[in-house]
Amino acid sequence: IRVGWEQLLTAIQRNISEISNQILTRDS
Amino acid sequence: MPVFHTKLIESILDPVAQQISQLVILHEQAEDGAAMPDLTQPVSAVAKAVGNLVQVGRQTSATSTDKVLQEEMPVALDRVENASISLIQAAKTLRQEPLSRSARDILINGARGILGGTSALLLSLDQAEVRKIIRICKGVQEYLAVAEVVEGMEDLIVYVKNLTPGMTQMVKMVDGRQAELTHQVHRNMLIASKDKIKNLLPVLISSIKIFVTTIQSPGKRGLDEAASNRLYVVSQMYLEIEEIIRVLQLTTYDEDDWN
Repeated sequence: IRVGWEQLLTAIQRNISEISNQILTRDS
Repeated sequence: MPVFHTKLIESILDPVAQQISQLVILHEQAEDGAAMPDLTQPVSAVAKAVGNLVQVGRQTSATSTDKVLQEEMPVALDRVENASISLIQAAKTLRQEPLSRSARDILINGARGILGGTSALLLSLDQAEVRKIIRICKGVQEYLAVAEVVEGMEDLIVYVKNLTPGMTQMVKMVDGRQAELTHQVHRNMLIASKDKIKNLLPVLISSIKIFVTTIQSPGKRGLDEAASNRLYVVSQMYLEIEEIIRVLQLTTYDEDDWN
């Protein structure tokens, strides 16, 4: 469970940063 | 499992969606009393990323000219932000009570909420991209109608010169979109319509040319046929673009799948 949750939260954090990048790089 | 209708959305959300599913199963099995680890650090890293996302997202929605996006983005951002608050609360409780069942529930719901909120956000951005393509399509449709006023060869040259950039952009954007879709049937529909339009373009130019030649000939024989033939080609192209617009708006996404 420990590994699972830590991995998930890390993945969520990466995803959210990736989405922020997507928003910043999209054409206005 | 929900279906992600673009490869980008799928690549971002699918791994997390799968991990959440696995953790839900573990969570349901965790009646054995296994203590939860201290998650305050990874949760606070998520909160920091969410804070940045909310800032970037709000700025984008405020400056966007797309009214729908302006309305949808803040709602999705609120969902992500609220889910992040739930995660913080759950982690705080679990630090003090590692066996708390209700804190685990809040943690699971927080993770699901982030997934749901980010899905809504990505879908909203994706639909704004679709609306951009549709605007280009409608521009081409409008200009197709101008074919009816072309009565000289010079007009025809100008017409082709004006039609080409929009047509090229539309074909390029539709092609880019089909490559991005995960739904094979939708991809095939877009490819078929795009190919038909590409094939009809020289037919359109030829039909206008025949009309111009006929109207300039002394007897103007066959003018009605030439006009109706031109109208037929224009309508075929118009309808094909209409089909592209329809298919572009189809999604296989069902937000309720998250609940």
